[in-house]
Amino acid sequence: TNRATGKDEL
Amino acid sequence: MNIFRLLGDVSHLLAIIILLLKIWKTRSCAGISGKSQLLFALTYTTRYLDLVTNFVSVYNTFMKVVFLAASYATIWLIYMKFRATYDQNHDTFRIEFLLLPVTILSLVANHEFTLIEILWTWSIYLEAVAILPQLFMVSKTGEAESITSHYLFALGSYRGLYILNWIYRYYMESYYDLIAIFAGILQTVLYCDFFYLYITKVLRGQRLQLPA
Repeated sequence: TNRATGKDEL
Repeated sequence: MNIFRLLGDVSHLLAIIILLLKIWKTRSCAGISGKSQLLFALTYTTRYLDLVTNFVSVYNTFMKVVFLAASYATIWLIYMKFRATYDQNHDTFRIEFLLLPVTILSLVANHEFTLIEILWTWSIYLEAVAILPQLFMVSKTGEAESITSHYLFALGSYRGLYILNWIYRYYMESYYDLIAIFAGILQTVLYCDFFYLYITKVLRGQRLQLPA
């Protein structure tokens, strides 16, 4: 899974 | 950002505002589970620790601040200002039965064994079950004020809309996060019977009555 760096979702 | 996530965040914001207004206007937190509100405050606190470390966007920062402030304000209203109206006898769900498995699962199933990631994971799993004390309280009292059911509908819809957001992001951005998806599906499923009652009863002007 390509993890989004940092969390952009609330 | 996509329309599903935006609608989800708006629905979430709406739920929090509905609850704050209900308690403030009626000067009563009858029928509201303080335990669920505590779990939500814990969820936002452990999830938004990166509020000051990494800046995502003005929108992201603004919403995090609003969710944190509103959840602590709600707790203050329930346990301090309108404490006399807090229905302690019906808010009896044993939250330790939630905190323990959530803690174990976040230590076992996470993306990275670092403090910030474990806390994020913990908050994701906790949010999935945080509404249980509230749903339990509604089933114990056998009914809920219509304003409380609107709150629950908005709150339950938010994560349901996030599921659409994850489908969208999977196909459009080939992004997915199995932890968030698994917890989000569980969280939404927990509202199913409430959604049924809300659609079939509350929207027809009847009170939300649960078979006691």
